[in-house]
Amino acid sequence: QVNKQNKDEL
Amino acid sequence: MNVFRLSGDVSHLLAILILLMKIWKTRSCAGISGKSQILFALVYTTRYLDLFTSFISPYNTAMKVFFIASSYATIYLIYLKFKATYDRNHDTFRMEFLVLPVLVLAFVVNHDFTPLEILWTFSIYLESVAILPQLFMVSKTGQAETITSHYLFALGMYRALYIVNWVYRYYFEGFYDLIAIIAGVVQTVLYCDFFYLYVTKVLKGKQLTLPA
Repeated sequence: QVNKQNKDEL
Repeated sequence: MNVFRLSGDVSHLLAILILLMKIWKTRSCAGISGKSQILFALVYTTRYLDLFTSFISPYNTAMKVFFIASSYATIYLIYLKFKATYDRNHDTFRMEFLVLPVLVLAFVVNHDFTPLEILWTFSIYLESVAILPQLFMVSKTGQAETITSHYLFALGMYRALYIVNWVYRYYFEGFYDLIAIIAGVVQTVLYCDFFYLYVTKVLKGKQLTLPA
């Protein structure tokens, strides 16, 4: 699963 | 949110507070690289543009706003308020040597070729090397004040803790982001030499000095 929308990290 | 991620954020927050407090209490930014601080401001500005496009949580928003605001406050303290104490002769690392290659890389290796995504990628890559002017300055002068060592340790630990967080997320959530992971590992590796000196010298009550 590649991250694109999951930018919850800082 | 897991305990490693939270510890990483706390460590990051602590690093910034230590730096601001050091400058404010001693009325001096001696030994601090203004260039690293400019790069960090660029990192936060380009990464947190999503403040305008997506809301995640009050915690997330508050931290982002704090990181952006504190980075500009630090620049203000170094280049304006306490500029007489800024050690510019030792802060000679060329920022363009970092910014330009990182910009090219962000255009080439990213998750998605859109403006926000490229800026986010640029910021991740830039953060991994943004501390180099500061480390270069320490190696040039051969020493660092103890409070500056604490700052560097907390700042280095932040990404190291994020790596543990990524391992955790991979196993328990099946989630991973290769761009963040690789950049985070590079970032942490750059601190290794410093971590060694910190543990062997600063934690034993000595000032951080480099062998001649």
